[in-house]
Amino acid sequence: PHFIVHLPRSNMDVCFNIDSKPGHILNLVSDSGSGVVVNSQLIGSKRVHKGKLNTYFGTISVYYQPDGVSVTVSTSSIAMTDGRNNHSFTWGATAEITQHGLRISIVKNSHVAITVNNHIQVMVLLHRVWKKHPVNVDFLGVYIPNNNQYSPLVHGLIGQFARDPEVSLYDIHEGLDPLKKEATMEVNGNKLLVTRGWQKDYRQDKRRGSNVYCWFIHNSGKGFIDGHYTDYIVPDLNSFLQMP
Amino acid sequence: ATLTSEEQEDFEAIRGDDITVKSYRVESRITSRFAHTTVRSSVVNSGSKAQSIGFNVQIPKQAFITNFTMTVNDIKFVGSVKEKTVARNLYAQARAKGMAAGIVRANSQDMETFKTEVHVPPNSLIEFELHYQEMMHRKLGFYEHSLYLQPGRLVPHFQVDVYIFEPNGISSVQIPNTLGAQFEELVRVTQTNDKAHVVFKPTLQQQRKCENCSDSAIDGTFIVRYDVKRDSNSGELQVSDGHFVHFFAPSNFSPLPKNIVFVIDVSGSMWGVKMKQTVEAMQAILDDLTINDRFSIIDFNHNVRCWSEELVHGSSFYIEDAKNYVQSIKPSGGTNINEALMRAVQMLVKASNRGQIETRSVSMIILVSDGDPTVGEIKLSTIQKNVKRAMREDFSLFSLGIGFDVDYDFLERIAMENRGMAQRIYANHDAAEQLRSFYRQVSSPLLRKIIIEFPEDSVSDITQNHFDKYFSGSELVVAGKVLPSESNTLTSFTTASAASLDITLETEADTAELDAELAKQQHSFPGFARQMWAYITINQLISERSLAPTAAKKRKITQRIMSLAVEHQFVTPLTALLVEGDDGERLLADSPRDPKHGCCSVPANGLTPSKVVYQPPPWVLMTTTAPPSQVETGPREEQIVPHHINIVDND
Repeated sequence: PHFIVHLPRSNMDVCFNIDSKPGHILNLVSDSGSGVVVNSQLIGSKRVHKGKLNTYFGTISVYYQPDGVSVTVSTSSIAMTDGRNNHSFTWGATAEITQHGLRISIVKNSHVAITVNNHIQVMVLLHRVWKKHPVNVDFLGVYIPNNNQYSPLVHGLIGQFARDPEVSLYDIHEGLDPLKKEATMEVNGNKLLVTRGWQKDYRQDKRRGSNVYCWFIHNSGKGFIDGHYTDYIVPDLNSFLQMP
Repeated sequence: ATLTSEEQEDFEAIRGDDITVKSYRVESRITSRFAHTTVRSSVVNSGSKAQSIGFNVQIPKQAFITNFTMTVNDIKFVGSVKEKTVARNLYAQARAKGMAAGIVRANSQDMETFKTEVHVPPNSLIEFELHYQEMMHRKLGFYEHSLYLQPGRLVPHFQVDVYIFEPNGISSVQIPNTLGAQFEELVRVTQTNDKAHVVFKPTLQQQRKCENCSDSAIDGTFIVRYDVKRDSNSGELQVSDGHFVHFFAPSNFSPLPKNIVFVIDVSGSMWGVKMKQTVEAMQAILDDLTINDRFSIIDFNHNVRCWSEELVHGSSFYIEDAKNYVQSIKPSGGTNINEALMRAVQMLVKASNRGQIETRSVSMIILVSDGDPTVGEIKLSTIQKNVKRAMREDFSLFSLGIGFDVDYDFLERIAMENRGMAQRIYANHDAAEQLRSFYRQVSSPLLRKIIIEFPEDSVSDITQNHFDKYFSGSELVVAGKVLPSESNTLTSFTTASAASLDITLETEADTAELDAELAKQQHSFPGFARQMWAYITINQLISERSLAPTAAKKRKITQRIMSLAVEHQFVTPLTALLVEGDDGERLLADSPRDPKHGCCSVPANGLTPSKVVYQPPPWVLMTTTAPPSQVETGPREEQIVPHHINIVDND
């Protein structure tokens, strides 16, 4: 999956890819203070293409620990469980579901917005591909607003950027590909070689998406994210991140 | 009734000095759960003498006859639905001129019989054609279409066709083997995504009871069971012919916890098989309870006893104890329904006041009774009032009437008035299975307080759209008229409460798409939405009528039912089918009544049992199988006056 992180203080978008294995669960947000965790399970394409097995978000889970409620969004359904009750919805209908402080808004065959206590929101976008496509599979996109109100304990691949890091960029120069400039980025005490590129935001136009120009961090976000991406692999969909 | 050469040979082979049925064809066209069935029979009097020829069809009780035509030696009798009084007057006029004959419709368990007999000269050909329509109700995850087949004789051309068209797709079609092992391999099912065709066409030889028998082995109910595909929980909205139908049958919700008080009649009349089957059913029902459910059992005769004074959890300990208790019941004594129901309501009220009932749980009383009250309060209207007064909005009452000694209409009224439903249990059938099946229908409530709404000015004449509960495996249906609009879509909004959450669902439908699709279908029923709307509306009005508090209100409802029934050509309790020949001969088909029960009660609708009057024209004689004592000879004016309802026109 591709990650785009908007850094408001620097007014800059930073992006990176993480290619882990299908089945792995990546932690996106882990906020033990508010009791919210957002995890994503990867799925692989149908087969290896150009020597590579692409991975995508196949399932996104939002767990709200205080109420014991978990919302699991997959490409086929949206399931909600509170330990005792299980309810599931398909992508085939627009629906609004509320349980105490949790609200789920499904827009038919498009997206679902999960709001926890009015201050944390996660939006999951459904991408459907041609069913008989030899390689591609249906996948999900996840959009987490910058203004979510987490506790100071928030972490995770996305959650850690709730604390906007100080970033400086210099030595912008032509790269090997004349269309892609390169630069040096200083962040978290690391000096990184970054490449100018773009990723897609599909919220407005689900088919073509809109380009988001960003500075690309190589090696699965190494140096930009705290630790190594494998530190964010968690055992199950409701797991909080255990940071050393 | 054109026969193939093979069938013609069969016809010649069986043609004797008798009546011969040349062909018997049943065709059902089911479109979006609404079925139009046609039964056609072509009969020949092959004998040398004039003889009586009968045409008997058993139709489901919930069906409305829409037409009947008969052709006797090329003279055609055509049917039309009229207000009952109008039809009777016309019929009386014909009778006065000796130009009338009769048709009998009689009740049996879940079917009613439409029966005609014609006395015809030798070498006559008679063709009968009966049409009826009904809505398929989803129960335990299936729609079931039943056709009772009883040709009575071997038939050279015998054929049943059931065509199903479901716009959203058919998930499964099953034909249970109900006619006997010899027919098991003879049913053919062709299915595509949205269409299915079921054919049953046994040859003359295959119809024989044994190789050389001349009796037909076809005698029973042919059942087609199917379900539809549902790609979302929000329901299916269909628009056709200016009408809409919204089907709502979600799944994938956790069942709501239940608080159930079982109220079981153990009066003397329950002694024997009824009690044995009730106990057997209760053992299975109790096993179905979960630890999240709360329950108790009240058994009553002239006294009322509680197995537990309070609701208890459905733990294995309590379930075992309750089963032992039920097992030990020995029926005797009278029937005190009022006190038993009051005790059940009090038990739920007490639990509710103590906070033992979960907010989102479903509280219900399940009453099983086989007879009218004989002890304590015996006036049905007072019991009805008492129960209604005591019940809370969150409680509902489900009634099961075993056998025919019970006033089923009363049980149905108190159930309907208290957000429940009723079912008759046939004591001579597998009563235990019927009880269990009813319980299975209500044992998984998934949603509460369901409201299906539409944007203002988009629809009118909407049928019931507020529902107290939705049970797993069933379906809620709302229909109405679509108002003219510039938009080509109709939207519905459904709100409901599930265990722990509230939901709002949105469904959209194109207003022209389905009609375009129906036009392409050869065997669909294009007017289904219009007829289904009328069918639901009339049934609702009939229920409302039985609960109407004032005569004026009742009269208004009566008028509305009659006008709708005439417009949509349904034979209802308030309309009749007048069948007229070219030269003014007339036949009358009135709706049948529920069989009499007990000693003192009367049908809830206040109508007297249907009786047939006939005065044979010179060449055709319509007879009835009713005993001579029941056949009236003079104008029928007398009415049995019920003491518990308001009497207005046509009561």
